[in-house]
Amino acid sequence: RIAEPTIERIVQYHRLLKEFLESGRTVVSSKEIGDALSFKASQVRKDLSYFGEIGKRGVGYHVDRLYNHIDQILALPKECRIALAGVGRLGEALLRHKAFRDAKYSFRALFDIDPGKIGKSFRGIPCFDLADAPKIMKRERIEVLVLTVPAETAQKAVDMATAAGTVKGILNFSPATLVLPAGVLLCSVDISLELEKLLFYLKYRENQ
Amino acid sequence: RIAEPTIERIVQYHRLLKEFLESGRTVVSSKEIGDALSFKASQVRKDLSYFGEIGKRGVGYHVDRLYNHIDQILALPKECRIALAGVGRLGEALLRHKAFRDAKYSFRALFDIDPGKIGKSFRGIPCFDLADAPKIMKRERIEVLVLTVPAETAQKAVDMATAAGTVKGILNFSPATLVLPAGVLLCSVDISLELEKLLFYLKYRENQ
Ligand SMILES: NC(=O)c1ccc[n+]([C@@H]2O[C@H](COP(=O)([O-])OP(=O)(O)OC[C@H]3O[C@@H](n4cnc5c(N)ncnc54)[C@H](O)[C@@H]3O)[C@@H](O)[C@H]2O)c1
Ligand SMILES: NC(=O)c1ccc[n+]([C@@H]2O[C@H](COP(=O)([O-])OP(=O)(O)OC[C@H]3O[C@@H](n4cnc5c(N)ncnc54)[C@H](O)[C@@H]3O)[C@@H](O)[C@H]2O)c1
Repeated sequence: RIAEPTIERIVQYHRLLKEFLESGRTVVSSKEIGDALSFKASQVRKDLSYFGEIGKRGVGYHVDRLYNHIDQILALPKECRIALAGVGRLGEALLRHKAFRDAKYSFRALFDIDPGKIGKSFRGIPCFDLADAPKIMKRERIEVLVLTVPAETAQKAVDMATAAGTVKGILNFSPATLVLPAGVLLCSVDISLELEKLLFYLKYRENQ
Repeated sequence: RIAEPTIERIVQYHRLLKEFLESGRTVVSSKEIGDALSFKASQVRKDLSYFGEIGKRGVGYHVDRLYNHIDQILALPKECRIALAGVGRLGEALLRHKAFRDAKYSFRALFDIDPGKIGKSFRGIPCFDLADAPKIMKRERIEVLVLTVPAETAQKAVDMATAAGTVKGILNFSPATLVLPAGVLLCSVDISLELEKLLFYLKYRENQ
């Protein structure tokens, strides 16, 4: 069973506590938080205790302290050192997208196997040969890899990029089943799920 | 307040009811469903009543009937007629991605303003001039638009594509604030949120 509260629930707590804070409330119970968000009070208590927030029996939590704690939890820590492998259509679209150019994402290196791309810079970020990944990942202390390579070469890219042991997490877009070293977190993204959600909501509106 | 149950909750009900069905359960209460998923029983009842499932007081719901109903709800209806505007890096990456080539997504038309793309076919789908969108959207009865154009021309693309009145929903990737005709559902996607989630989960693991 997953013990960590989902980021979605934490964002909801954050928003709700901000409202409570702004409306002048000083104390709030897990039941009140649960009622406002349709969670069970026990789920709220479990989530908050995960962050060391125990609450006072019969009283609850101090709104300002809880809000500040969650605010801190949501704040991304130091700048995160990221590399991207596969400077193709999707890779380039991500690098050019406004939100990825935010200062908190520090793209330090790109990797590709196409000689036409190796040695070039994309938005000021140098593109290296995948063969040099072990030494570059180590030199740049890269913690996160964004994987936008085709399915057939995805495992190779993962093996090369994780060889130096610096990578803690991979954001994977390729439709490949990957084998990762122990301790590396894999997050796979499938944008077609968003299309599926839209079609689902359109179906509902028709049913009304 | 959003009255529709989120697709995420419905998928959870679906999975849980399947388990109940397979373990031979015939009846289940909203409290049991809620306890298993950490939702309030009242939330479960509200969600299910949205689909016309009222349940019997003191008894609950028939597992097989409820499961079949939700199964039907989750099944995507007829093939959905889709157009994509902006055949650039992101647009092409989506068209080439395995999951978007599923038979249930019927991409009927592409639109662009680049003369080098107009008149060509991408994965067998013809690309038209955005100026012809009103007549093409009407002829092909397009219900969903995928918008992968730059922010500065996004509103123009929306205006042209919705002029014929066939579009019911837009899956928007551009970082633009859009004005839509009444009744058109807008779903905006920001892939950088996935990177943010990964960084957040990595931060947690460090805190353990
Ligand atoms: N998850 C999603 O929602 C989603 C959406 C679109 C595309 N995709 C996937 O993203 C991937 C890339 O799609 P695309 O359209 O950008 O492809 P593309 O062919 O345009 O780009 C692939 C790039 O990766 C490079 N490459 C190949 N093998 C490599 C390796 N081992 N190491 C480093 N670089 C390597 C190629 O030289 C090329 O530059 C595909 O697997 C596609 O299915 C996923
Ligand atoms: N939401 C996300 O997570 C995400 C991720 C990556 C990119 N993006 C966004 O997607 C958009 C496209 O990015 P890209 O890298 O593919 O850009 P691109 O420049 O490679 O492609 C844009 C394409 O749109 C065409 N175009 C321009 N105006 C048009 C119009 N009015 N109607 C039809 N076609 C038009 C261009 O001719 C070109 O073919 C950008 O807004 C970018 O910020 C979003």
